[in-house]
Amino acid sequence: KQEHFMKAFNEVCENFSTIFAKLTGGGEGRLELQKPENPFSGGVDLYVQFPGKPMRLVAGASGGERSVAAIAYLLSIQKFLKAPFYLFDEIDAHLDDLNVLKLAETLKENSDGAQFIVVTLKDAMVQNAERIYGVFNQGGSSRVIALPLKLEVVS
Amino acid sequence: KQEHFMKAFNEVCENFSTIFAKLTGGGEGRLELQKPENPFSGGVDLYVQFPGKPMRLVAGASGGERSVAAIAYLLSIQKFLKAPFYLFDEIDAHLDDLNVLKLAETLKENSDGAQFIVVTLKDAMVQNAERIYGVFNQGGSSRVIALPLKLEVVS
Amino acid sequence: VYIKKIMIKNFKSFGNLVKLNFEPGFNIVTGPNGSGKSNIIDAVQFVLGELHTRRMRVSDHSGLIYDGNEEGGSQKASVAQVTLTFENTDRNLAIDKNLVSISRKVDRQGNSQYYLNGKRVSRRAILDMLEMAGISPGGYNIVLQGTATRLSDLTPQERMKAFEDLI
Amino acid sequence: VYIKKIMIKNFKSFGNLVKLNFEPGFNIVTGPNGSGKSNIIDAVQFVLGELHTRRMRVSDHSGLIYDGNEEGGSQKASVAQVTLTFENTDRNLAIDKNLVSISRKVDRQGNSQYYLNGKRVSRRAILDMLEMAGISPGGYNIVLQGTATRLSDLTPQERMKAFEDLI
Ligand SMILES: Nc1ncnc2c1ncn2[C@@H]1O[C@H](COP(=O)(O)OP(=O)(O)OP(=O)(O)O)[C@@H](O)[C@H]1O
Ligand SMILES: Nc1ncnc2c1ncn2[C@@H]1O[C@H](COP(=O)(O)OP(=O)(O)OP(=O)(O)O)[C@@H](O)[C@H]1O
Ligand SMILES: [Mg+2]
Ligand SMILES: [Mg+2]
Repeated sequence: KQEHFMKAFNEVCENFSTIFAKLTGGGEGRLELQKPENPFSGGVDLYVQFPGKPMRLVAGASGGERSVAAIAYLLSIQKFLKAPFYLFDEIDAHLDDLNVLKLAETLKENSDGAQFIVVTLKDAMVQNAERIYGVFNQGGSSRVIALPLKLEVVS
Repeated sequence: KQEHFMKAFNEVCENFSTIFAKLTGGGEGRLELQKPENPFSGGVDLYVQFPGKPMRLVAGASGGERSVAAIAYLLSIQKFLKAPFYLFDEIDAHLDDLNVLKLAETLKENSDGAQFIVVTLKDAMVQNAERIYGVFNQGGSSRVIALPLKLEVVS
Repeated sequence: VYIKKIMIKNFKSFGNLVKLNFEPGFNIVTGPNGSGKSNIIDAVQFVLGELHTRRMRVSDHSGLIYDGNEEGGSQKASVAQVTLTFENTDRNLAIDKNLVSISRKVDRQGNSQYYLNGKRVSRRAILDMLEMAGISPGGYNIVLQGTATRLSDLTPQERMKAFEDLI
Repeated sequence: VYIKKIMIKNFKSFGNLVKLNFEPGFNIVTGPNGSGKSNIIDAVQFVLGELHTRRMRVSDHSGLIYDGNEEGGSQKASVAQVTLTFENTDRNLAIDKNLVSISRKVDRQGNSQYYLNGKRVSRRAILDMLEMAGISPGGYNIVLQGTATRLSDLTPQERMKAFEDLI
């Protein structure tokens, strides 16, 4: 069991630092076992270093920075244990324009062999999509139409 | 005590429906006592009706709709009991472009005799501001500059 | 396996039958506040067998059923139904078909019925089949509105526990 | 009464002395993720006497003090300080001055010192003065990041209780 765990853990760690570096343009993300000699008796710490800042535990980062770290963590598990689909509901709500753009590019790059269904209000996400579905209310009931690709966010 | 409460309650109710109608372009917002004959033995229900939809308890509304209702409620108290200042940290995160614009206009209209300090990442809010402060990180430490009014969001 | 089609009828704000055809890759869902975006995600949780109405943002099962609109003339519905069709060419779902559809109905008393390719089955049968392909209603692959930082806000112990569950 | 000036030194990400001059009306604070926007709001809560470090998103008092940056060459600070100057021409603060400044220092052991117009006073003295003008660290007029729907998510009983507190 421990051997199996360590193999998985090391693979996710590697994925995490690669994806975190991509999302942050050169930052460093690290997963560390609190008790490496006996993993299950301790927890897993998540350290993040954003460009120009010191390394710190993710709990001390800002709202947007914690969203970026959570998304990188989720995508690092995805590479290891492919879930058939992902549903994200406005995960970009607290991201600034630059981070939204980086996220959109990263999702696009990782979408081969995966399915992302992403609810968003942000233009930069919509512009990178492969398919866009517009939801609207008509006569008190929700409807959905497939939108042509080069459209602005419905507002 | 009850008389004093009822006078205050009625005033806030009136403010709430006026501000809610302004924020939603004609929607109806209502505060109701669960036990009008003995107010303190019951709670206060918050009903909202967005244009084209039936009246419903606010708990059943969407994330953006609940943000709009909460902001209207907060501003309705402000008219009654003026707080010296308001600090809002990304209250517009889940609002679509139309609601951000309506919020920005409403804050601008209500800012006589009040002080709003609003943290935002949305362009439409920045464009309606009377003063803009740009925060940025330099050498691992936060700095702030006053920005000239006609500037896009720093990203 | 991926989601090929979702059909929603009388589930929350979907008073008419709505069909959504998805493809693999990067799909975006957008629209004004209150249009029904999160309700689509709730519909997927519902058909995957989610029992906690709180996770679908309602206080009881009847909150999941379209409650009509007097002005628009539409009636309160008595049953909500969602059908999800998976593309299964890779046979990750232990069913020997290219398309596998699961369906769930619920009435205002909270009685649910589950269907697999049109045949009535138990909830357990649906959950067991989905689990083999790494699908569950409360899975880490579904991030609800307002919880984007959840994976960063876990304690180290919770993170270890989530890791053990995954492996 | 309104906030005229905030001075922040070695509080969270503010390693240098930063001065912000505010006016009444509609002030916007914007900037990239992680630049320090929410830390400004935490600085205001701090100087108003907030004791719960959780509300300022740190686990203990030393988390409130600038922890430096080896690469940038700046050292860990030992004390954080925030000073808030109110414009008081309307005399809503029971002090007969046009400008009233409050200040708070904290060291890494969690010892705080409070100042009113430069004179050392107790925390209680600051809180009593502010309360008369409707100001408190946990007031409804401060909406923290991620809590925009809080006032809508209250139960009817909580809403009544909040109402009673206000009147
Ligand atoms: N004691 C400290 N010393 C130095 N930096 C700190 C300290 N505590 C927190 N920080 C850093 O302060 C930075 C800014 O945090 P803050 O939450 O204010 O950002 P923000 O501008 O609100 O960003 P967002 O748009 O993501 O919400 C973070 O990167 C965080 O790591
Ligand atoms: N049982 C029901 N019958 C009819 N309408 C309902 C029912 N339950 C919820 N609704 C309505 O569904 C609407 C859409 O909700 P939903 O949360 O999906 O919106 P959304 O598109 O995600 O919006 P936002 O951008 O604000 O998050 C709300 O206006 C809500 O009042
Ligand atoms: Mg939503
Ligand atoms: Mg912030």
